[in-house]
Amino acid sequence: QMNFTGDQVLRVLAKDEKQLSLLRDLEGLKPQKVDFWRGPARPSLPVDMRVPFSELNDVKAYLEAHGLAYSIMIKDIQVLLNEEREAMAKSRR
Amino acid sequence: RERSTNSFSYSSYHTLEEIYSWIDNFVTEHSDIVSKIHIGNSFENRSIFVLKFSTGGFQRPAVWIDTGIHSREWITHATGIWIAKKIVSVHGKDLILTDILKAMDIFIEIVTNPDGFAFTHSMNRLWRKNKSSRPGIFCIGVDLNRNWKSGFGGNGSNKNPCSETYHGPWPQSEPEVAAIVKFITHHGNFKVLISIHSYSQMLMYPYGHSLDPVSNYEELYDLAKDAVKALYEVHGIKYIFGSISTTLYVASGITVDWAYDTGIKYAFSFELRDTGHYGFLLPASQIIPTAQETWMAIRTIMEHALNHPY
Repeated sequence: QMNFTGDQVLRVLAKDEKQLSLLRDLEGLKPQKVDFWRGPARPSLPVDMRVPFSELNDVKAYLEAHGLAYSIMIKDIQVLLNEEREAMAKSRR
Repeated sequence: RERSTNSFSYSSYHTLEEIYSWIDNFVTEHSDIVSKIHIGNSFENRSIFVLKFSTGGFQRPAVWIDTGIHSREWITHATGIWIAKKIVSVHGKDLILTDILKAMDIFIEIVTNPDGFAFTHSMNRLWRKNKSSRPGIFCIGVDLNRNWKSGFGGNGSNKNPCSETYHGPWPQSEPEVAAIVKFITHHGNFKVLISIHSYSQMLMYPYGHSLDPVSNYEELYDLAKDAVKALYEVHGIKYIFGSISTTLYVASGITVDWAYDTGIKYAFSFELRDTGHYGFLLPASQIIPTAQETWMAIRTIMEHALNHPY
């Protein structure tokens, strides 16, 4: 099983189309690193992206440098995965 | 192995083996109304099954519901299982559902992407695509919701095999998609298609590959509005609705566009709840409330199709 310890999901609220395209650029800058759970669609919709722990500082610096407001939707993915797995094991028991 | 569906926990997530075992028990216990159809095999040669709910007749007007085309969206498989159980539980009691099954058949494909789903349990919980591989291509998997013929290869899909929205080498290149196309085309009398995804609380209809409205967009808008209202009344979860390209983004080669272009006028795509915090990792405690609200929306759509034959 892949481990996602320290990976976070950031929720970004792009103000306009320009900021959306900055987010789309991120996929090119960090190929196969940034995983869009909710892709850049329109300014009225949030963009959720999973960022590996190793890339967090870079990505947050990029967002802040471009004035992209974000919040941390999931602080540590592995914590939720462990809870999910424990719930499945418990149900099986 | 689960011995009967009564010991099966509908409020938990399950592995592929547990789901396939449940399907066998479920069909055995409700053989008067449910049967299992093998529609093909996945890339890694796993069987692909569809549950058929029928009270008789031949090639009746039919409803198609699929879940799990994106493997990491576990809430969708769990919702499909719960809805299957709901149908047999309320048949004969719920007048609307009973009337629907008097005139129509319902087909539910619970694990539309078995290889990807097995992989989310064995290796990578966040895997989305199928597991196909081809000589010379060093990334694995095709996005099965970009591999359909309508608008194939257009905006909102990616030709890069390493992308999460890679559309594949050609339309219906993936066995998981080809199996559905073959089954629905051969049946020839589907009137509704509902493809269930997560997340972001949306109910959408074609087109995804174009901003042009479909011919019956007013009808679909009103029906989506009614369905979303029925959903909201269960647990107060708000959905937005509209055509895919105007509500979310342009996406090409998707299931509902193919269905619509094949003549299925009532084609919808659900993006189930995440209540704003969990994304694809919705806790199992939310399986049943999610399924309950989704059922009311689906029932609204099916009732409309029953009352508006074409």
